Amino acid sequence: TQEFKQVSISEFFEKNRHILGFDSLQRALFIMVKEAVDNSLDACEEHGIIPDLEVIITKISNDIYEMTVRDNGPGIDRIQVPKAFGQLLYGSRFHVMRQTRGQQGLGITAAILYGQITTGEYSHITTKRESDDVAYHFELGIDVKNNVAHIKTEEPVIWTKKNGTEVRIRAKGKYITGRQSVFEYLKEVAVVNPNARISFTDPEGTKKVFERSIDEPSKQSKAIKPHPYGLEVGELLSLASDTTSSTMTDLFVDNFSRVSSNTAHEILEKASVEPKKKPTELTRSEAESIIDSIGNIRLMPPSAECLSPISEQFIRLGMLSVYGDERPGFYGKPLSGSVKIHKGNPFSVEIGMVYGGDLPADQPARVIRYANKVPLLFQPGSCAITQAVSELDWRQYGMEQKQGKGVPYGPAIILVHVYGPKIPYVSESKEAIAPIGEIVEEIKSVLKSEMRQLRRFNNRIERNKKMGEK
Amino acid sequence: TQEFKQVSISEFFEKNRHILGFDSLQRALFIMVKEAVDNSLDACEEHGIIPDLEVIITKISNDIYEMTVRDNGPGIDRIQVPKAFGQLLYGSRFHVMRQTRGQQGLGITAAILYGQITTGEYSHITTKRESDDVAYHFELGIDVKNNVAHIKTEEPVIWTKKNGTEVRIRAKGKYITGRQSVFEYLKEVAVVNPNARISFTDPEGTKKVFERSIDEPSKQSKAIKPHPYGLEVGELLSLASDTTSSTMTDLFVDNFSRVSSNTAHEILEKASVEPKKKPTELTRSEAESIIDSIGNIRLMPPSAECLSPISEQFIRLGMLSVYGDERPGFYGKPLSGSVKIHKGNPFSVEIGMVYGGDLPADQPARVIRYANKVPLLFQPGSCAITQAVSELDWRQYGMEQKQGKGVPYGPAIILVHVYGPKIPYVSESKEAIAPIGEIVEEIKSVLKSEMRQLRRFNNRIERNKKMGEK
Ligand SMILES: Nc1ncnc2c1ncn2[C@@H]1O[C@H](COP(=O)(O)OP(=O)(O)OP(=O)(O)O)[C@@H](O)[C@H]1O
Ligand SMILES: Nc1ncnc2c1ncn2[C@@H]1O[C@H](COP(=O)(O)OP(=O)(O)OP(=O)(O)O)[C@@H](O)[C@H]1O
Ligand SMILES: [Mg+2]
Ligand SMILES: [Mg+2]
Repeated sequence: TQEFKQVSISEFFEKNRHILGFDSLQRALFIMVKEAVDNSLDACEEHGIIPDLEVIITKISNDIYEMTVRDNGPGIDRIQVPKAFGQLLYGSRFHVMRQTRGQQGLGITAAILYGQITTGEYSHITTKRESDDVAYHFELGIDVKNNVAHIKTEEPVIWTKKNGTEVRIRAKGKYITGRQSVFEYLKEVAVVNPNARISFTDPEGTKKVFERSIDEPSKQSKAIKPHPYGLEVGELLSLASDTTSSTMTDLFVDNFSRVSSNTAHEILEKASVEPKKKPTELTRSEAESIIDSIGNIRLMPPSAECLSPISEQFIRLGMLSVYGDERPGFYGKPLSGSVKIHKGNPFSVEIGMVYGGDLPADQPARVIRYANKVPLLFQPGSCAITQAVSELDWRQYGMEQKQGKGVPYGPAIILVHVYGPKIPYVSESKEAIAPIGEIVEEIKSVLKSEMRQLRRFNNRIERNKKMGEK
Repeated sequence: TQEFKQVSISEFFEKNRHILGFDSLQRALFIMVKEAVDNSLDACEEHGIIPDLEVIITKISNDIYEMTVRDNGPGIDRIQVPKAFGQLLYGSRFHVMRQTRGQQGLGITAAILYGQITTGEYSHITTKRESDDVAYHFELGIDVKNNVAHIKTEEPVIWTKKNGTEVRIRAKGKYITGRQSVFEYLKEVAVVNPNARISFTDPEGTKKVFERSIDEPSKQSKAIKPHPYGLEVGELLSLASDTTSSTMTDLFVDNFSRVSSNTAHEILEKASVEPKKKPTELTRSEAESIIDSIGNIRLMPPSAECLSPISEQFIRLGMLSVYGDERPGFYGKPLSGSVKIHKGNPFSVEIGMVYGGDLPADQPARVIRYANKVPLLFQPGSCAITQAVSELDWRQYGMEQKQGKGVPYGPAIILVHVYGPKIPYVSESKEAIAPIGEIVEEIKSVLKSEMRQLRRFNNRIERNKKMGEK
């Protein structure tokens, strides 16, 4: 007969570590570095610290590597370390509507789990806040059955740094160079985080430093409340049963952005729901008519203060780091769309493009993908960005494209950045943006504006050629 | 300052329902049907019952649909219903090494969660075992904060059926026909489950019945223990600390397939580990040398009794249902590879191919993908099957393929089925097989044997042409 069982989240990911991105030895090493570096940059940005990161990869034996990532971030309260690093789905970013690289509460714990499975070793975390006299060093692993940390050592250590965190993990991996490598990731990160100094030491001991080009802390995105557009009936009902607000008007004013008490009144009156109604007494059909009336009311889009774009200047630098000495013929002005909304979450798209000149014409166009300032180097085939590029017709720009579909062949580099407090990814490895209608359409719309610049440029060239021929 | 929080798995998927496949209205309706039908087929197969399924989709309002799936399966113990349907990561298949469609413990609960979020309604489950006098009807939802069921109704009802289960869910959706539709899924399911009778009623009330063509229950795959190939150091250490076996020899004999006590002795002696050693005393470096010695010992591959192929006859039928009246010129004999192993899990690949004749030559070749007898209709771009097809050079067969890479254009239909107790999927929506090296290579190797048949066929045609010309 069948035996029913509850599976803990860490047991699920122990058996499904490929979903987190650990599906090959080279990708595993890449993911570990990415999770640690993303965390360091997020922590520095949240505390207004100019990032100073050190990434070191040493080879331990044939296919075992040790990764060390050290930052000058704020450090972590020692009480929180076991859970933040040894427990899946525990973190400080899931519930906050602000653009950060991390958003799930899984990243670094997944890397520690992978290290533990493949080597049997625990990981080392050392952290110190400015307010701490000493740093605290942990050697910890994960009790997979119960999804809790397993602490082997917890001890104070003397640290010369004022504050910061160091993460050291051993795991099976393979160090590679080229397109989907640790080096490529750090290079693409350095470009769009110009205030970060990142020093990288590879397994041969060679050190490369990505120097900072700006001396200011990053502009920190501010947390906002969800926007009512995209709210579902069930979500409103569960909010009404959990909320501490005493009236339906308060429920809207307390929990949503862009809703004043006047706007709340308007929404509720249109839905024939008493503004002073107690939220716990809301019925399903009342919730349905409220959702309908939200759809018919003009609301301001969410504030852009929760967003943090790459900006024009650094998009240009991003593309320059790709084409290097091959001078393009056309440099598009990087463009950015307005703030859009998907399921209550604001998002925006910014795009840059270069074309022609020395760029190779017989290769597929190079599409550089970013989400929340993190380069996406894997799973291009299932990403909203690749889909948007493929759905446009590039043949009128001298590019080759079979039946007007698919990534075009031709001398172009296209950089696309999608950013917002809650990017929908295809899976927990966060390498591809889910191909959701509104997102794909917005990417296409900003791309078309960029392509219009290219058409004007090409037309000018044609005109000049004709003038020349006369 | 930052607030750390633990997120429950249901809260995580409430905010990330696109990862489960609910990223558009039409895909949502598709996924709901798929999860329910997969469960019904699995339950019938496990109890040797010839499946008789009813799928009904009714339109409730503008974009609200109700899905009902009724089966003649074994029914479920009423005590288990709240957890099986109202709690994520609870099920009877995660811990068992046997080929089934379900393997995560998420499927149907995810569909119920989606229905609850988008309509605020609970779902209805009615079930009866042969040993029950009456059926039990539940109206339940999910308490998202705590990942437990929320039961609104639990009552006995009189049912004329001897045994079975009915699942009824209301949700936001969009009913479509064509390539990625519910109808297409049921058609492709019916072909490879020939003993299943599936009646489908669409929102217009039109009924279509896929009649069964075989009157026997499916051969049930048998549960096996994991195979030692692919075992990692950390996994061996955590097994050694949890196991009830009293010696290392017993640990291997009790927990792995293809390991007799002689083989266990051989593995342990090669690793200079005392066969009678207590598992709880195993050190990390001993575990490392045991893993090394497993790699150097010849072990039989896992038994194929845990596998359940589609078989040659039904692969042919699968392709016939695609090409219909367009007669191909070449019918390849469906081929199947031997049992391979990935991370201790056995898997196999079977492939069929038709080519030429009336098939359209200016379209991309049609690749029909299956995993554990379930058709994969989404995310082709990130699937191991698509990658394997794209990496082979098809130009020598009269197909067009840019620089010998990508899905070829030409008059071919290729059906690929990957099957085994634990298929690694890219994400929890189970629509794409993770592009893991061993799996991609095995698909390519079986494909090449199939292509060799095609080459022989083409050569024969050439020869005959030349003979004719003389
Ligand atoms: N270097 C660091 N400095 C400060 N805090 C950190 C650092 N690394 C991790 N943390 C804290 O630990 C928490 C857990 O990290 P983890 O990577 O698991 O999740 P996350 O970053 O919130 O989300 P994601 O899963 O998307 O990466 C973070 O939310 C953060 O509060
Ligand atoms: N129609 C059914 N008849 C009998 N048992 C069922 C039926 N539907 C679901 N179950 C039981 O409920 C459990 C949970 O189903 P669920 O779909 O959530 O998970 P699963 O099928 O085990 O895995 P997956 O997430 O991969 O679908 C199953 O494991 C099975 O035991
Ligand atoms: Mg993180
Ligand atoms: Mg299931």
